[in-house]
Amino acid sequence: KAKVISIATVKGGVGKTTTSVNLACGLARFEEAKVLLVDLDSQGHCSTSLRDSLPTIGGQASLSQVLLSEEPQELLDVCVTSGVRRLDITPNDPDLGEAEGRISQKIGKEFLLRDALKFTRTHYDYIILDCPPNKGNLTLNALLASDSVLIPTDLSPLSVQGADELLGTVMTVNERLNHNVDILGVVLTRVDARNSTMNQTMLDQIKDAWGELVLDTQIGINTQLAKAQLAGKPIFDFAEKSRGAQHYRALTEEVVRRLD
Amino acid sequence: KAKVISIATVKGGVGKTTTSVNLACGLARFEEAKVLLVDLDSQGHCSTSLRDSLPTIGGQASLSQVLLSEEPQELLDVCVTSGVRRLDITPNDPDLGEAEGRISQKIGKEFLLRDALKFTRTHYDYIILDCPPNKGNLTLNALLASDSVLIPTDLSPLSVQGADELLGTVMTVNERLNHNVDILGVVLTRVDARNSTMNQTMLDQIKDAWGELVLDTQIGINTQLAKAQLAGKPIFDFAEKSRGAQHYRALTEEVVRRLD
Ligand SMILES: Nc1ncnc2c1ncn2[C@@H]1O[C@H](COP(=O)(O)OP(=O)(O)OP(=O)(O)O)[C@@H](O)[C@H]1O
Ligand SMILES: Nc1ncnc2c1ncn2[C@@H]1O[C@H](COP(=O)(O)OP(=O)(O)OP(=O)(O)O)[C@@H](O)[C@H]1O
Ligand SMILES: [Mg+2]
Ligand SMILES: [Mg+2]
Repeated sequence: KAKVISIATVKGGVGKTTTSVNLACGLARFEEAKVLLVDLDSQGHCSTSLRDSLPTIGGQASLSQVLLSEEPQELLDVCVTSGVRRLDITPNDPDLGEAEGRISQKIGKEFLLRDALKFTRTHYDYIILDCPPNKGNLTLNALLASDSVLIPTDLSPLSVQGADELLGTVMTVNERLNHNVDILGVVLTRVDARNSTMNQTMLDQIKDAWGELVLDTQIGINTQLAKAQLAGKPIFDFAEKSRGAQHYRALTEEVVRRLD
Repeated sequence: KAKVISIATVKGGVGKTTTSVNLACGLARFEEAKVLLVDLDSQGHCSTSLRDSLPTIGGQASLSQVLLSEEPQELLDVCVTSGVRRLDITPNDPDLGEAEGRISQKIGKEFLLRDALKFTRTHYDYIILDCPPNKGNLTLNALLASDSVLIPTDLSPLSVQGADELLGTVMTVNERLNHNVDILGVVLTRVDARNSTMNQTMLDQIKDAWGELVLDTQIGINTQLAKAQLAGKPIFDFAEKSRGAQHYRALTEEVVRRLD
C-alpha cells in the first residue's frame, strides 16, 4: 500500500511544484519505487515541468470528474505514464479551479480524493500530492488522503507565516475530522547563501518553532531547476550534476529515512 | 474619483503583495496622493508588511462582512489609517478564505467589491487591490472593481504561464460581464542579474507575447525588500537608498505615467 505525501503550504511560489516533481522523480529513479504524482493545482505545472516526455493522450477521465462523480471512481482512470520510468502522473486539469467551488456541495467534501485512492493506492509505493497555494477544498482533500505532509518554505517572513498557517490547518483537520496526517517536516527551499543575515534570522525563528521537524536537507537556489522546467524535464535528466539535482536527491533520501 | 488598480496573477510568490504594498506607499509618499490598499488575500500579508505602524484597532467591519452583507455597505467602514501618511489599509481578514466560497451564492457575485467602493472611491486618489494567487471570486471582484490591472511576473517559465492565464481571465471578464478593465502592463519582479541566459530567453518570450505591455521598470532581486517585511515597514522607510526602494520608486512613476 502506497505512502501518500502532500506537498502543501498556504504561501505561493515557495517551491511546492518544484519539490513535488523532483521528489516524485527522485523516488522513481533512486529508490526504484513506483510513484504517482497528482497535480491538484489548476495551473497544471506538474505537467508543464514534465512536458518533454508526457504522452499527448489523457486518461479516461479528468481528476475533477473523478472527484465530483456520483459513482465511486478510482484515480487510476485518470493516471497516465509520464515518460519517466516508474512514474505516473495525473494530467493537467484546468477544471480544478471550478471543481474547488463545486466540491463544497458534496457530502463529506474532504474525503473525495481519499475514496478515489482506495484501490489506486495498492498500485504504487508512493503517491505525491502537489497542492495549490491555499487551504481550500483541494488542499483539504489532499490532507485527508495523506499519511504525511511535507511543508516547503523559503527563508522569508511571509513564507514562514504561510507554513505556520498550514500547520494550524493540519491540527484542525486531525481534531475535527478524526484523521491522523503526520508532519513529515518542513523543507527549506530557494535558499540563497548570499542573504546570510536574513537566513540566520529566519532559521533561528524556524528552529525555535519547529525544532526536529526542520529537515536537514536544504534546497539551494539554483537556476538549473527553472531551466529544467523550461525544458520540461526532471532535474536529474536535465542537469544531473547540478546543485539542484544533488539537493533533491538528498531530499529523496531524507524523506525515505523519515518515513521509515 | 480614485483610479483603482488590481495587482493580480494566478501564479504564487511572484511579488503581488510586495508590489501592492510598495506601490501604494510610493504613491502616497512621492505623488502625495491619498491611497487605499485593499488586502483580498486571507494570508493578510499587506498588514504583515506594514505591521510596524498599524493601529491595533480594526475598522467597524471586516472586508468579508462588507462583501457578504445583505444591506449595501461601504468599504470605508473597513479602512484604518496605516501609520504611513496618506495611506489607509483594510486590516487582515482571516475570514476571506471562507468568504471565497460563500460569495459564489450571491447574485452578481463578481460585483460585490465594486458596489462597496461606490462612495469610498471618492475619498481616495488611488485604490490598490492585492489579489490572492488564483482566479477565484475575490480576484474576479477585484477585476470588476478596477480600472486597470498590473500583472507581476518573475522571469521563470511557470510564472510567465500564470501571467498569461490571468490575461485570459481578463478577456473573459471584459467580454462576458461587459466590463472594461485595462491592462496597465506586466512588471518583471525578482529579476536576478546572475541568471542572464534564462532571463534573456524569458524576456524574448515575454516581449514577443506582450510587447509594449511590458513595463520598462524591472524590480531586481533585493533582500532589503524581505528585510523590510520582517521589520513591518515600507521599503522607503526601511532602506531608502536600497535598489528595492529605487526600483519601486521608478515603478510608481511609470504607473502614474501609464495611467495618464
Ligand atoms: N531551489 C530553487 N532554485 C531556483 N528557483 C526555484 C527553486 N525552487 C523553485 N524555483 C522557482 O521558483 C518559482 C516557484 O516555484 P514553484 O512554482 O515550484 O512554487 P509553488 O509553491 O509550486 O508555486 P504556486 O504557489 O504558484 O503553486 C518557479 O519559477 C521555480 O522555477
Ligand atoms: N524583488 C524582490 N527581491 C527579493 N525578494 C522579493 C522580491 N519581491 C518579492 N520578494 C520576496 O518573495 C516572496 C514572494 O513575494 P510576495 O509574497 O510579495 O509574492 P505574492 O505574489 O504576493 O505571493 P502569494 O502568491 O503568496 O500572495 C516574499 O518572501 C518576498 O519577500
Ligand atoms: Mg505549484
Ligand atoms: Mg501575496
